[in-house]
Amino acid sequence: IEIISTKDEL
Amino acid sequence: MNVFRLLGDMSHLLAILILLLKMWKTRSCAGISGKTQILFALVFTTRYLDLFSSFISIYNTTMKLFFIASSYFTIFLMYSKFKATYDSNHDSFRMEFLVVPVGGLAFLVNHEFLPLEILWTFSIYLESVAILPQLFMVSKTGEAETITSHYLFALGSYRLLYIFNWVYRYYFDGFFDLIAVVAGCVQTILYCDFFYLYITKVLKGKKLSLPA
Repeated sequence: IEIISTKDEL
Repeated sequence: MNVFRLLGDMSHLLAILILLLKMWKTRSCAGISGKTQILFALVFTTRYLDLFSSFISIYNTTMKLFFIASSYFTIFLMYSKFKATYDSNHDSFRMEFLVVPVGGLAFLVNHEFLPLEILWTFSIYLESVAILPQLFMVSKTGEAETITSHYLFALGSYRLLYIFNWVYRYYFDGFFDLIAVVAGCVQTILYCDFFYLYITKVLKGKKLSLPA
């Protein structure tokens, strides 16, 4: 799985 | 932005508003853990440093600023304005027991070994356990005011809703952040016992009290 970080979340 | 994410954010916002309203209306912060509130201020401060480096949306920026400001305002109310009502004897959880291990873990397990990234990771890990002083306080006194239980329920629901949001994002956007998901699950699991008491007692009109 490609891991992308959730920086657009709060 | 999907519906779970939006509901999660609204639940988080509601929790903060309930807490501020409780303190403002009753002129008291009795039953609230100042340690947990300090940890939340630390969480928001270390996570939202990206306010200076990246812009996502007006919504995102506004919410971040509100979370930071409200967390420091809460600390001001607890440790200054309503200091006389702060129940420090029952707020005896040691913050360093959380901050030090979480800091170490953020250094060891992160997406990238960069200062902002480590601070972001630290904030994610710290948020997952920041409620412990509050839960410890409730278990120590054996009870919580109904308004405090509403606050805790809204605060716990927020991360649960975020888990649904991550499941949605995984399937529909191919989006997956292992650190956020694992920490979010830990955070939600910590609330399970409280959720059970909230549903079986508070929703039936009784005060949240623990068996002796």
